[in-house]
Amino acid sequence: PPAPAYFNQETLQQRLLTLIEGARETWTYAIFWQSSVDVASGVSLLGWGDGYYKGCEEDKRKQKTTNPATAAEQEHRKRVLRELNSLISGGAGGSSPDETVEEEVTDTEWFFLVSMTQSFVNGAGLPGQAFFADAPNWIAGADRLALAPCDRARQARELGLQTMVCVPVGTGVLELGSTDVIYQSLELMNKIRVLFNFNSFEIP
Amino acid sequence: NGDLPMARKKSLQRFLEKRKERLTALGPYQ
Repeated sequence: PPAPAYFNQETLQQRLLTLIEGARETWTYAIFWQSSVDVASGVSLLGWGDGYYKGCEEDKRKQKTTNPATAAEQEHRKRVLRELNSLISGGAGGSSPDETVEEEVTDTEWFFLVSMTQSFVNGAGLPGQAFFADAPNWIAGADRLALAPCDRARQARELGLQTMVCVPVGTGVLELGSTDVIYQSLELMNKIRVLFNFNSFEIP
Repeated sequence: NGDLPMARKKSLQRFLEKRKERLTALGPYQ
């Protein structure tokens, strides 16, 4: 029998892409945090399920003018990216050298990459809070992000994001982020509920 | 440590491929 749809990363990726690319608003990324329980400790955990990064063509220019990362920070990001690239390509560097690894890593790219290493235990963090309360959390505006009781939200703000949304869906939480201020939209919430109906094998 | 969980590895692979496409389309960085 086919595996449940939520275990299939291809359909998950397709849902994230459909949501972001089809949205009226400009979202920078979407992440699905998958819930699980550690059998040994009984700890409930939200970990990386999958993510889709859209970014923005103007990210670089925006970053250069408003929030230039220091040279040392850029070097650190490039080094990490080089190592990850080498890990993915098996260290052989592929058939042709990838010069884009040497390009500046924007703040939002870095935020997305760092997200892959994160997890939230027992309702901690913005995704964890949304999951345990079973209620969406929509934070629009840098000032509100700065006040959120969550390190991730504050880091998001420091890296240029202005809106973060966490919506519990099925076996996890869908998180959206944008460098724009985007206010809550019923249309988007409905779209999320339809797209992330995990009882459906079909992508609507 | 060189051993990424599969979900993260796939996500990372997609991210790097898409980044390459995006940057190649934008042309050399000024």
